[in-house]
Amino acid sequence: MNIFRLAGDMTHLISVLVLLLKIYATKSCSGISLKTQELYAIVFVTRYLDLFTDFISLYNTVMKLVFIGSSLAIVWCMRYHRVVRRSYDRELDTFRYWILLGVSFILALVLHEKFTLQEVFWAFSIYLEAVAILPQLVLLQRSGNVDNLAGQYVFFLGAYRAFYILNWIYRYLTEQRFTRWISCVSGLVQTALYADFFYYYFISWKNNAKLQLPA
Amino acid sequence: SPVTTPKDEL
Repeated sequence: MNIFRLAGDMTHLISVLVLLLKIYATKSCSGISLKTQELYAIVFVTRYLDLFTDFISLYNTVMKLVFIGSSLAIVWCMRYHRVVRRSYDRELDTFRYWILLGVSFILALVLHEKFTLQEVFWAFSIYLEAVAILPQLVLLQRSGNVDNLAGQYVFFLGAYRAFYILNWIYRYLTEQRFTRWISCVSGLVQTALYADFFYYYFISWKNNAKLQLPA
Repeated sequence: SPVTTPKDEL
């Protein structure tokens, strides 16, 4: 464990807590893409298949349970909670995410570390995570001004993967034979997708204005 | 087959 990865995990945890806070406190999920939340639930379930077979550390196991539990709780809330579900922007959240699922799965069948169920699903979850934010970014674009909690959620989510890139650089420099090309390349793509959002987020923060994304 | 890196990251 290094400081970059710890910072990344904590930032990721904050992004999930910000989202849970927004939904729980305001009993509203306006501006939040259910499709992105569902993709993230799939990312965590397919990535942590080794939850009960490989014990890395208590921290690792607890964090995996937190991420799986919170992502499923958010999806449940947005779909079935009688108050929250009414504020879901159903007509704006129309990204055809089957494409993302299909492409990621085909890519995982072709590019993986080992052709085993666990490794193929792990690669699938890495590829899917890189594009899982797209429905959310499209929804932010369509709903124009984002309320600041939705913007903060995306900001922390983008920052966490940027920290992980520093972590991979650090591990590559300090550990022999550290190779994680699938994660690195996918992480770079993921962070690049956030780049334009970061730019507009920074501008709005600097001008102390509400976030304006180009329509 | 290439060694699979231990999945010690989240």
